[in-house]
Amino acid sequence: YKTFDGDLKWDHGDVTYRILNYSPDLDSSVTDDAFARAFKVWSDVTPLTFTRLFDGTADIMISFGKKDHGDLYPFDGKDGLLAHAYPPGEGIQGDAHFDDDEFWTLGKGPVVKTYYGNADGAMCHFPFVFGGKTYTSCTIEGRADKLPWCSTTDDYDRDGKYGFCPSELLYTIGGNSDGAKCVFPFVFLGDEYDSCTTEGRRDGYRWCATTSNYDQDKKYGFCPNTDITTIGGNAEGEPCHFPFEFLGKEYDSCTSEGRGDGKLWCGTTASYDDDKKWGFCPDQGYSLFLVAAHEFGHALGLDHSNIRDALMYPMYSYVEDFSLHEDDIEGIQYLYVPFVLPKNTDMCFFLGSKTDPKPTVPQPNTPTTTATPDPDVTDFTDEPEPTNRPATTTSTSPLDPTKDACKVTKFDTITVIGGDLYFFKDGHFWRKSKKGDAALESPMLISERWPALPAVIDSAFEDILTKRLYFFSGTKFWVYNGKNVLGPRSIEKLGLPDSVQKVEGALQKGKDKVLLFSGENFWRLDVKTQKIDKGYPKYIDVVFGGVPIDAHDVFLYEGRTFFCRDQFYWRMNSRRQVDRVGYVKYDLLKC
Amino acid sequence: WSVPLKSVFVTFPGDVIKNMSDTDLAESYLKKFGYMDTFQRSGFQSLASTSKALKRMQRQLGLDETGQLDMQTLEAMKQPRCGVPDVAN
Repeated sequence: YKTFDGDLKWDHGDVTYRILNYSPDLDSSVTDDAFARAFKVWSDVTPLTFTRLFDGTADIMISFGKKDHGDLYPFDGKDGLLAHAYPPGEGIQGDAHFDDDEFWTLGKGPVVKTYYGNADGAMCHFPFVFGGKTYTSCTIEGRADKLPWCSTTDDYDRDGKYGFCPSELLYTIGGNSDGAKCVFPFVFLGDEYDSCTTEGRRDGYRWCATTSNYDQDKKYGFCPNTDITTIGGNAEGEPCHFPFEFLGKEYDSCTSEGRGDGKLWCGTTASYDDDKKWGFCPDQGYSLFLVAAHEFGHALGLDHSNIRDALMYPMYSYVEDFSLHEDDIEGIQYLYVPFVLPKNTDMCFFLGSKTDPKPTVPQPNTPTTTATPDPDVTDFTDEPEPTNRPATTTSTSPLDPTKDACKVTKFDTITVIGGDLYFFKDGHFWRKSKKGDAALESPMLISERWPALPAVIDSAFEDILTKRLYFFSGTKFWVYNGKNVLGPRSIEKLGLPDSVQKVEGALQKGKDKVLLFSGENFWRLDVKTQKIDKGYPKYIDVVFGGVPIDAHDVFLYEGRTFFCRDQFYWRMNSRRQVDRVGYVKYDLLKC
Repeated sequence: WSVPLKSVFVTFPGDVIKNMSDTDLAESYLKKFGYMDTFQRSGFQSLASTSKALKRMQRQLGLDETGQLDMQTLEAMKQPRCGVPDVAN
């Protein structure tokens, strides 16, 4: 999973949403239910709650729109882009927009709720039998008033259950007429209209007057789509006309002829060649529930995942029995579930920590005691026996004061331990206290402070929760917990590929994740499970734009990320903007 | 009788999606979803090419990283999807 730059998220758990308008494709109750279920997907795995508002400003404002719909990201007609949403924040942030040039369904074709009739508003059942004939869509057969209807069971002849299908002859959506039906013909700007029209609107929505004269009464509403309404095109949702003529040939069904994209279309008059009126044919449509659940993931702070089965994967695919993928759960819980330290965590990783070694005379690089393996311990059992190497109990004694950090042009690694900066080079390290004016301490020997480590350290980090120190050198790593050490272990055990020859930087991300850098890639390590997360590696410059891709030290210091190359650093703020490029020597070492 | 049917593509009035060449489609896709912008904003890449952008896109979408506009990549670009860019700008 991926979160947005700076881990954007809501600062409150009671998130509000408001549905600003509805698609003509679905009954409002079906839409309301789809959105409610989409929010439940996330509230089921977090402490978040979602409350619907009916007026005012909500955190998540939901709307349907077509093409240019008021932000900088226009939709593109049928198919292609389905929807988009903004990460949490004020204004447009957090809002979700759905492309109303799509055919919105629940993923398996038209969802047609009935009105009136004798089926209590049940959904149409397609196909159904009427008069011995099978119907796959609403029909006006059998009715003199031309109102489309359907059976709500598979056999009307047997069950007699029916209702009327959405139609502008029954009701309108939105507008200012409280759902009144269209009145045909009606007058608009002096012209007479016999059907719904998009005239007078830039957004492409079909509307009608609900009195005989719009110019006079100004009463209107939007026309619902039906399962025989065409989508997109230029026929304002008129149904297909079969047969229709196209390039001199007659068609009795929808065709993809004439199009390079394979989409099915039809003429809405007897001759496309003469009238040029057309629209796309209704298909399975897109599940509003699935797309909404994905978009709400964005609205809560999740970016796209590269796990194909995850909900946050950018492409749409229909799944019948949806359940949230582990990757999505981890992502949303990373943002919203307070971290709870697992029971006995402190004892899990370090055999040595279970014993309380008596202080001994320090013998650098010579193990003095060995811990007894504990049967309860399950981690780190596949490598050389962990050793318990007591380090000096007092601070490390300064060595050669002539070794001048200010003359080092390239450190092996730079890291932050206990808030202080540590600079490592060729068996020595320097500490620069977080207190701004404190002088750089004289160089000290790595072997004295951390006897198990080699002279060259490629990377290091302190786990902020457990205060354990992780050191990387070549393809090995060591973990220090106070005086106790575990390692060396192979970095392959963490899940890094064998092509990684060294880890060049480590960046704490959240409480239990650390990004490990090597070459132009980085991986995310779950410190708790000691495994690399799925979906990695990623390219450094895709996520961290504007920094050298050959940085050899990466670390987090005072809330900012530093990428070092030679004597220079690139500093990046929490919004991942490079806000300073400077010298390690002057700005960090204060030489 | 064995002459293959010759498809005639027409421009449908009001159609938002025009018939695009594969290359145009790829370029538009890579730009729209952030894969191309990455190159423009950073001065450190030496291989600032469509091929590398394609590789990144292929990695993100779990495709074979060929760096080529192959069939599977082209098909992926034609799939319905979310409009949020894959690579943050």
